[in-house]
Amino acid sequence: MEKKFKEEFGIINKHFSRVFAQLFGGGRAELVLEDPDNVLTSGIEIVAQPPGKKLQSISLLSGGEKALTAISILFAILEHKPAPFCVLDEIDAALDESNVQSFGKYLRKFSEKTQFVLITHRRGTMESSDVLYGVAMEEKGVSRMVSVRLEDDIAS
Amino acid sequence: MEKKFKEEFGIINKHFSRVFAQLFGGGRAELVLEDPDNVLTSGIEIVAQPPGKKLQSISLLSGGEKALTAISILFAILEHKPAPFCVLDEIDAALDESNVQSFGKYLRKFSEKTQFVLITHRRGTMESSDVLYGVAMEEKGVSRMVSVRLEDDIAS
Amino acid sequence: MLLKKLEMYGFKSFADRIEIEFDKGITAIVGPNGSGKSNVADAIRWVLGEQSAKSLRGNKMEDIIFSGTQQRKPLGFAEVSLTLDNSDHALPVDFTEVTITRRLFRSGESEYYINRSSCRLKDIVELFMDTGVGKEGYSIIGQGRIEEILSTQPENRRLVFEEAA
Amino acid sequence: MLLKKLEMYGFKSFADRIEIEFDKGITAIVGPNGSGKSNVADAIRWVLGEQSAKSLRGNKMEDIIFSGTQQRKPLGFAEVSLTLDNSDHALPVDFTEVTITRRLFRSGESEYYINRSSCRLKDIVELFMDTGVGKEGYSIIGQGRIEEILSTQPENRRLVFEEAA
Ligand SMILES: Nc1ncnc2c1ncn2[C@@H]1O[C@H](COP(=O)(O)OP(=O)(O)OP(=O)(O)O)[C@@H](O)[C@H]1O
Ligand SMILES: Nc1ncnc2c1ncn2[C@@H]1O[C@H](COP(=O)(O)OP(=O)(O)OP(=O)(O)O)[C@@H](O)[C@H]1O
Ligand SMILES: [Mg+2]
Ligand SMILES: [Mg+2]
Repeated sequence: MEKKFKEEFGIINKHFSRVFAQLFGGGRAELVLEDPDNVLTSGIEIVAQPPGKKLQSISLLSGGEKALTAISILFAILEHKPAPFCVLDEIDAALDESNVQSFGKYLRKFSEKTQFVLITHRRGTMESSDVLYGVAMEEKGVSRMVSVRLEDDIAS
Repeated sequence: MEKKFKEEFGIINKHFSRVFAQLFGGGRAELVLEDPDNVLTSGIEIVAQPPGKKLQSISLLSGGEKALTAISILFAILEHKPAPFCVLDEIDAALDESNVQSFGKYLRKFSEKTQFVLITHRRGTMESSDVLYGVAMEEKGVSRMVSVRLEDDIAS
Repeated sequence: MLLKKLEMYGFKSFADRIEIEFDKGITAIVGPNGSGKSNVADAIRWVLGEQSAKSLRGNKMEDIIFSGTQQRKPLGFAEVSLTLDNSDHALPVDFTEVTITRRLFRSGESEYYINRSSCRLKDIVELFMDTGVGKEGYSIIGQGRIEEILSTQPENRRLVFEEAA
Repeated sequence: MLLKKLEMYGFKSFADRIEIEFDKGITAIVGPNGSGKSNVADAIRWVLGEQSAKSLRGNKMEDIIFSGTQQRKPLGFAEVSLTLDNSDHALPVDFTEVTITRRLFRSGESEYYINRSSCRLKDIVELFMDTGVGKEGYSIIGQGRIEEILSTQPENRRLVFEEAA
């Protein structure tokens, strides 16, 4: 039981370090058991160091850095326990253009084995997608689906 | 005491309804005292109805609609109790392009009597500003100020 | 398992019958603030068996039924159907295509179907258990919720990993 | 009252001395994720007398001193100065230009100045009382904090209005 948790924890940790470095273009991150002797009741600390920066508490990271770190953990969990499909609602909101590109690149690779439905306002994320569906409310309060193309004024 | 609160509440409420209708291009909103007989201990309910939609709990509003409603309340409070300057960090993050434009238009009018420092990633907000300052980290982990122009690849 | 099609009628702002087809790969849903994008995610969550109105941004479950506009009357029920490709039999049934349907009436009555056979909510929930979809796992991340993965409570974080591990 | 200039040295990621001049109207601060934009807002909050490390995203106040990078050593103190145009005498002092300075050393020692005269933190806080700036009022909204104005707790919302009213 404890042994199993430690193994799984180790695997997710490896994925997290790898995905973080990939999304951040370097740097390092890991999950640390606060109480290694009591694995089943221990809290988990997140340690994240963007490239070139010094290791600090994640509370000091910027909004975009925190979002990208959370995305790295999400993908680490999905690497270990794959879901057949994934619905992500605006998880790219805090990312700058460059991070949106890294995120999109990673998603494209991941989408070989997982189907994604992404709700987004970001042009970069739209460009990384295979299909675009538009939701419109031409009649106020009533949603309908419309066809959209990337050239339309739909992205920020 | 109670009389003063009721007066001030009424004034902020007027501002809120007006600003909401301006930012949303219509619709209505108001603040409601949950317990009008015990004004000093009563909670305050926010009622918001975007144009054409039906009045519902604000929890059902979309992310962008909630943000714009919160921005309307902020401006209502600032109309009533002006601050000489205001520092706003990415409060436009959830707004779509059209709402970013409305927000920018409102800010420009407001900036006649209030100085604003806006942190933003949004092109529309940058276009509404008088001056742009860039922050860069060419040396990793060390911030410095750089000059930027709207043509640079800085906006989403 | 793959998503094939989502059909909605009377679910939140989808007053008229709507159909969305999904392909392999990445589908992006775009549109202005308040147009209904997150409502699509809510519909998927709901048809998979979500029982908490709060998780669907409502106060009571009835809030997910189209409540009308200044031009239209409210509807009397909401219905969502999700069709999945089950060729890999990730869902423990013989069908290679599975359609789950959930209906809620204003009276509070609910109906559930798996491939048009009436069933209970727990049958739908159990169908998806161990597939990585639904309440367990990280397959649906709602708007503004991504940072919760970094939750400052180490205890909460532990639960996160217990679900994943 | 108008902001004229912000000077920082050793504050968070601003390891080298930095100066930002402000004009009337709207100034936008832009840049990539993690470049230091929110740190500028934190510096303004801090020099105005913020005492909660948590409000500055730190665990202890020492966290606001430049902690070094892989190439640079940490610094021994942080200093922020804010210069304001006080022609309207919104700040209750005779000066038409007011510069407030705050310094924090790793030892935990703090220094405060108003126009180069040493003072206490409470002098700075009292200077801004009733001006609509600082802890009271809504002049500084942090990243991710705008939705809190809609706080689901009617009781919390009351406090919001008591401050505003
Ligand atoms: N039961 C209902 N009946 C009618 N309309 C509803 C119902 N529930 C929610 N809505 C409406 O749906 C809209 C919200 O849609 P949704 O959250 O999907 O927007 P969105 O496209 O995700 O926008 P954003 O980009 O701002 O996140 C709101 O305007 C809300 O009033
Ligand atoms: N005491 C410190 N010493 C050195 N660096 C620090 C210190 N405190 C914070 N930082 C760094 O400052 C960076 C965060 O800066 P900031 O929050 O201002 O970014 P930002 O430009 O607002 O980004 P975003 O667009 O993602 O919100 C982090 O990388 C963090 O590690
Ligand atoms: Mg949404
Ligand atoms: Mg920031």
